[in-house]
Amino acid sequence: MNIFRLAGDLSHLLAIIILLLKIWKTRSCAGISGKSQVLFAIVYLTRYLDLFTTYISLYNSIMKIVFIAASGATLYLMYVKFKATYDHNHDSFRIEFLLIPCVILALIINHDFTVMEILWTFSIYLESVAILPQLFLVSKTGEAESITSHYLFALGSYRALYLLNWIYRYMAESHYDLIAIFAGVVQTILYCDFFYLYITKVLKGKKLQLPA
Amino acid sequence: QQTKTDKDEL
Repeated sequence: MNIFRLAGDLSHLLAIIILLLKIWKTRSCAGISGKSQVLFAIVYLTRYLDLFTTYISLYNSIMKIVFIAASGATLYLMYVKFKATYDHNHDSFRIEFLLIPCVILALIINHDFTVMEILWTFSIYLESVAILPQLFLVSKTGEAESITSHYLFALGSYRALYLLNWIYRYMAESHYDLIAIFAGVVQTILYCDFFYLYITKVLKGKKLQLPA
Repeated sequence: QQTKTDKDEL
């Protein structure tokens, strides 16, 4: 564990908590893509299966349980409790166009052709594009509530911090994983446009308005 | 052959 990875995990945890609080406090999931949340739930379920088979550390196990539980709670709030506030019309990204290529790629490019490894690889590829429906929704509505942009900033920062973690681990432990690094770079690049808008607008107190 | 990821990351 290093400071970059810890900061990344905490940023990830913060993002999930911000989202849950936003939906719970405003009793609305307007502006949030349910499809992205479904993809994140799939990411956690396919990646954290080893929760029951390998024990790495208490921290590792607790965080996995928290992520799976929080994503389940978010889906429940979005699709059951506050279903009426879910923006079906704008949340129209075809997630099969993300799922199928990730499955195919995971079968072709992986470290080991075993079920656990394929699922982990699929989860890594899927996570890199899981935010697309959310970014698509923001671009369609043309704006995002400031709490939603804080959520996106924390979520985008998490993988950016992981990139620093991988640089550190390569230098300090000569440990690297090209699949995770490649997907992490793609994932972080997808946020760059948003990061620019967040820093130039939201931090100045303006609303996040995408140029029409 | 790159190092096998020890999957200690979240």
